[in-house]
Amino acid sequence: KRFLQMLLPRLNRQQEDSSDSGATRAFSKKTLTWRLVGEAYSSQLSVDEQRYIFKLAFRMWSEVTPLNFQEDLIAPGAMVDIKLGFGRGRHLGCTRVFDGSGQEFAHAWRLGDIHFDDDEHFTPPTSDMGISLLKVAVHEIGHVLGLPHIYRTGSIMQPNYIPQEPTFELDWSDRKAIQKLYGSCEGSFDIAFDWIRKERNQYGEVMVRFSTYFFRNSWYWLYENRNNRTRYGDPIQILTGWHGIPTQNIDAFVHIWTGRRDERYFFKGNQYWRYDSDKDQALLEDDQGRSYPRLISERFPGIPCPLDTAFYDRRQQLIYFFKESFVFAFDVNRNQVLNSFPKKLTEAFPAITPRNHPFRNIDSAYYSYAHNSIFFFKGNAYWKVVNEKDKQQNSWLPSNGLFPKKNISRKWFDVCDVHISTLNM
Amino acid sequence: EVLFHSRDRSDLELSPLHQARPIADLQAAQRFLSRYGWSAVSSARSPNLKRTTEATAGITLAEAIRRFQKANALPVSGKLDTATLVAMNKPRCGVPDTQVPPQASSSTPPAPSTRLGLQPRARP
Repeated sequence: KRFLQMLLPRLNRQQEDSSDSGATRAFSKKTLTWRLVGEAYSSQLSVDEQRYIFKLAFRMWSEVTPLNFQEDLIAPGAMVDIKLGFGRGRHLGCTRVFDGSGQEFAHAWRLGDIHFDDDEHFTPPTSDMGISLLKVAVHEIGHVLGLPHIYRTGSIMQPNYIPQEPTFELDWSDRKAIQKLYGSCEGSFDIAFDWIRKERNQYGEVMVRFSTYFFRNSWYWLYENRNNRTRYGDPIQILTGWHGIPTQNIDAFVHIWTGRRDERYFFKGNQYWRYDSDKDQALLEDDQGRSYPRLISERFPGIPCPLDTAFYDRRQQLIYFFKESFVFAFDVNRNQVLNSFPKKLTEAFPAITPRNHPFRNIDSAYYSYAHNSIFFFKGNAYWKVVNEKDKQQNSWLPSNGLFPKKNISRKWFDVCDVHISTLNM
Repeated sequence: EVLFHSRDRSDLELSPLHQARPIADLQAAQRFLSRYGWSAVSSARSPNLKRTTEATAGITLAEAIRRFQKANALPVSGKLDTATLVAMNKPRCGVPDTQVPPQASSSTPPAPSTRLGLQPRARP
């Protein structure tokens, strides 16, 4: 079997060399399977612990690449992309003998086999003793994916084991190194929004804080603008982080925020839910005792559904609702659509560069507090709406004009899916 | 099959038999440098193990030691000094060290300057 493996490289393997760094892309397909080999369990950790640690290690790579990893306990061994196992001294038919406790603790083979020296004292992530199996596994998986050793403080691919640092995560440079081989993560979002919270600091002053969220299907990410990455460990299930709202494919989110009002609404299909920020759950009923979800048409007369997206303009106190190639401006005080609407998207938000425009069916209209701008997302691209600062610098710019499109993944980095089986860890 | 008897796992302590032999002399160092690719002529080497034999030593031991010292930010003497031996004995991955990629690491882009922001740290 091993001889055949060497002679007949698996169809999905690919030996694309990548410039001078010694890194070579090893796989061409997006979903890779792995398995902890049955006859090669470690004697130091329970099998479930070992499998959980490897599952997390693969997830950590999945969180920063377009790759997904799935444990496969059924397929014939030769069809499993990455096989892991523990052994001592001469092990698993491997030509590279382990040396006992100390020095060499693991190695990875080009064809996707990873061996761990069971003479080493491997420990789970919760321990600060011995050698972290998670850290070694992430390192060896990096090799199997095509990364060489990298002599850079902070890199997971350093050849020597670095005892547990405060946070063990893949840093910016390691992410760019692997993305040079496999590309960056792309994909459309259902909604993107900044969640506002009001808090009091130690002096009793009211502080306004925001967090950025991206939703897709049944999961979401919190995006840390100042760190140029998502929160470690995301994405997670909507079900886990939000209570009482639809658990997938939400159409729109709107936060009506004025001096007197603070109302947050989620829209899906022909219904909407109001969310209580303090209690962190959807309200069960409105002020008149009518239960949520309620019909969009009742609360927002004249607004079609299902919606593509929506956003609230605090300055004008208008909600802009989007559906196909039309946009509706809804006055929250008079509770009605402005007379001059609906308008064509191209009319209300004209392209600055001719024909560089989403035209219809935008995925999300997102006001970003980090960038003080509105962005229209569609597929992998975004269009930035002209804001006041742009107008001051270039008075010729049309109001609400759209700058030419750019790539979402070049502004919001490493927003990556993980395999559905690893969504809940 | 390795059996363990003590409830407090004290027998998990590895018997000396399984200890890796420390690298303490020139011969052991030469084996180390060869095993991890420092003695090989710098050709395009794979980021993980290949099943073909490595290119045989084409450079002097001193040169191999210098390369290893440079990559590990040690004083580059070409001699097997204590610091170099310590570095060689550190726990490490068994994959050879391919040519040292250029140090230039892709710099992080400037983050948006807005002060507002709630940035939780740890992985939930």
